[in-house]
Amino acid sequence: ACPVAPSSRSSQEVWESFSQCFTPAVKEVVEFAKSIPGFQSLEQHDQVMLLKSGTFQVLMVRFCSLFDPKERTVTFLNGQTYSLASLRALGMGCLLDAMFDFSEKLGQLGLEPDEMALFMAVVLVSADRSGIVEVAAVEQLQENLIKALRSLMSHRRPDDSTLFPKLLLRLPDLRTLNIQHSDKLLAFRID
Amino acid sequence: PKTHRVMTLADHISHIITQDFARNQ
Repeated sequence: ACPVAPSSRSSQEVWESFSQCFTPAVKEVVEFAKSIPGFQSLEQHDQVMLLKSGTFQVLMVRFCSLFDPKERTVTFLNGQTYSLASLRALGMGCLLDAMFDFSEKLGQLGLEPDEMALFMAVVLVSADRSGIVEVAAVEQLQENLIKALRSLMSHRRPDDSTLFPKLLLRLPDLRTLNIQHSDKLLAFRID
Repeated sequence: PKTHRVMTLADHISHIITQDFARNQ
């Protein structure tokens, strides 16, 4: 639920409320990560590193459901719908364009909620490895999660062997989104 | 008084994660 400002509020206030909306969303990703079987048996340092490099990408997957690529609108959890044009005024134009494209491609795969959740777990443990201490343990967890996702999807759609590879092709898209945007968007933190 | 700090979203995310793990130590 991230209400974007009515015109009466300054852009700083808009950014403040947007940044504050991010905090609960990030905390939810941390709780989600802790629920991934095997994640908490990783070194705590590695858990933190994966979260730091993967949370933005997981959020991008989660936010996809807010985007309507056909109508080019975003509907926040509080029900407020905004057109791409009105959101562009906040200066997030290029991220929004990228998000619309990404959510269109992901949406076309028609994943079930449990497949989407398993995909987000794969996204998190596939995040950047720099700074990871026990790479082998992370790689093993990633392999297990990919195996689980593949068997869930092939069990459900035995005659469609293209869907899983198409899904994995979204991982590089997410990495690009992360590289292009997570260190550009500014946030305000109030201490 | 409220002090505002401007940072990248990546740093904002890192800060929240660090705080969460520190709190659950």
